[in-house]
Amino acid sequence: DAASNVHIVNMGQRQHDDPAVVVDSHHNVLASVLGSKKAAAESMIYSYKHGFSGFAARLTEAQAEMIAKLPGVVRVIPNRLHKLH
Amino acid sequence: TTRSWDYLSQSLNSPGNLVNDGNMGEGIIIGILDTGIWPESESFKDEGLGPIPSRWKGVCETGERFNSSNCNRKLIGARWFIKGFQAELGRPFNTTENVDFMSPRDALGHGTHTSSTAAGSLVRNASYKGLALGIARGGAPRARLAMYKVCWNIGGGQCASADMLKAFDEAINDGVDVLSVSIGGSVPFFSDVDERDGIATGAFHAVAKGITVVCAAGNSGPFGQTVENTAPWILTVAASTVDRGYPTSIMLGNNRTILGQALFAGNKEIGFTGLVYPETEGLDTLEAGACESLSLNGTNAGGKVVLCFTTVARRIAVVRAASVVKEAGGVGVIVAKNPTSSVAPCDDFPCIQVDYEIGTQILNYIRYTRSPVVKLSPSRTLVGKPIATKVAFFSSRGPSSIAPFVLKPDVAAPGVNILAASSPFDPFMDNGFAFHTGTSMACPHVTGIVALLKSVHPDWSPAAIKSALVTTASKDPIMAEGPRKLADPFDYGGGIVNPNKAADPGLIYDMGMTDYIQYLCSMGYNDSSISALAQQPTKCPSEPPSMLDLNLPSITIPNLRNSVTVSRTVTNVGPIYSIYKALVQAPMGVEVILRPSVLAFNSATKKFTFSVTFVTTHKVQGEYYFGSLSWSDGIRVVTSPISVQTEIIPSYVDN
Repeated sequence: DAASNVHIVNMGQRQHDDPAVVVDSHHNVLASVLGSKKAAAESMIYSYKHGFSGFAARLTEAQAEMIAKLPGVVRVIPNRLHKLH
Repeated sequence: TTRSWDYLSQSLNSPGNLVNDGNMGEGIIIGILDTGIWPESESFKDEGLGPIPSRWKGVCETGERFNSSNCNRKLIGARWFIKGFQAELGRPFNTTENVDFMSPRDALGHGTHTSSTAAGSLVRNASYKGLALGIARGGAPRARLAMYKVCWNIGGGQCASADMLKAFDEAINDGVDVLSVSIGGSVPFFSDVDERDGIATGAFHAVAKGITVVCAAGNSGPFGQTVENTAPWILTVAASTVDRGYPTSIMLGNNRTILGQALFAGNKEIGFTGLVYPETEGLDTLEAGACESLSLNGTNAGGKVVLCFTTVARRIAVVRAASVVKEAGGVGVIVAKNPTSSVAPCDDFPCIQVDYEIGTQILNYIRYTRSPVVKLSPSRTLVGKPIATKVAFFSSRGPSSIAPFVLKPDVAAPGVNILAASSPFDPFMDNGFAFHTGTSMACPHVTGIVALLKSVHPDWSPAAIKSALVTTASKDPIMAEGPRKLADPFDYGGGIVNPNKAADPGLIYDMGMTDYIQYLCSMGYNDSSISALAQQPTKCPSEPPSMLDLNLPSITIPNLRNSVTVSRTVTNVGPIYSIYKALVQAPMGVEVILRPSVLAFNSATKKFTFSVTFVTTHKVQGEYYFGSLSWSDGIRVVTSPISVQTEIIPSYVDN
């Protein structure tokens, strides 16, 4: 989808010690907006599960806005590029 | 690194220095976020290293031309992250168009360079075509390396925040002790709680787990307010020179010999040959002789040496001039420019830098001589006392544009003309090694030192390590390039890093999560952003705490009106029974009152809180003035840089 861009979804504090459960929760959040687990799996890029809870996924602006309104989601922001020094 | 570690008093054959006391970093794991690694480099051989630390949970990911056997007891982990970058690119990354590998293997050479600078094994007789000959090694040559490849070979190396966050996340879990990040953004910067920054937020989580994160300050100097990676939990490194130069003889036909700077490793000198300056007539007489737009139309440059002038600080002017002269059949170029210490090779073609004064003298010789000639000799390596240390022209300067209350950069370290391992695809590589320049090169010097400090003081927090480095750094007499002036804290923070003194700082200004949350509250970030970052429910007080009271090892007051009092707490990490007396160097026009001025530590008193009151006498909107506060027990000197700017009209900008 040309209109999809990578967004980073911050879900704040980790709600579970088991990383697998944290990853599952990320897929559930994404699936609730994209409509299916399959769509969530295709869109998901990374799960952040050690330092904080969150994920990076390919989302349209509308989807990003919807996710930002879900409970437990702190912020949804776009990916950016950095340079070497 | 064939000079930088000796310059920092870390010679392996000198007992009693940090590299020996820290057992060369044995047992410490350094994570590097960069362009990958060339594992076959001699710098990553694992001879003499013991088993991999049992706490290590990382992996050696496979991929294009990289398999698990590429890891060893030196390179104990390697991962690669490209999904975020590829998504930004909007198409698959074409590794034929831009040579790279879908694996942790490094094409650009940057990650190999930084890794070998931080923790490379010893490689004897390393040089660039005979220049800078010596032992190349990392600061912590027995430390282990883990590469997290997050940057890809497009436009000089680009890295996506989603990938960097993932790398931080994995590195935290893998068990690294130190992270080295020679990456940054550009003005305007994202806030400390914005994941787009990728580094500030990733670093926060790492620091929360006791991992020190060392970052490059950026290469946007010498302009003020350009320093990057400014979060107070990050250790931000500026770039300085070492005491090494590459004098290159220019002998004019009138027998005058001038020593310029170059990395010209030719075996033979270029005997007396014609010397020209492309001067034109017409409206713009100077354009033809400007290195960046050098035009040799109408100038017979064949077999000759060409002189040009440039006001462009960046290397592109030299590269362009060398290319144009070479194409015209010339045999060398002399570039007159604002003096900077950074030089780079021009593919075995002599491109010699001189300053404007010398350039003008050569030009006058050309203008007033019937047949000007010149003889060029290969560069030599000169080390030691005659060469002064300078903060590099390009090194980004403070104050921080995000939080001017937090002094940045923190320290400076060697980052100019550093010879270290590189990738065979690096066009500047010779026999495995290449010169590179940047705050990218300064950053892993400090990373290596942090590894050594961790080895000696495993219980020190990232803030304690930073405090030790800032308060013991060497200050004077050090100049800053562009334009030349005495360096100040916005150039080099506490000063040039001094590893041996940092190992025994006496007192430290420690900080923890509570302090960082205090900072975030002071910055006015909302509770939910702070809670998300801090991984704990946070409610800032209705009256935000003063940013000035953050327990930093420096004091920066960007808006002093009349007077203000700040407080700090020091922790004694030296002998239990110690008495420290204060010495204050007040910034010009500012009165400094310290209470108390003597600190007596004993077995029951390990910490002291003191206050410093600043009273300005300036009656006009001021520039920054600098001073220092030192505590000394007669042996150790714990110095905090002070920077103060008087503010008469709030939020008024005229500089």
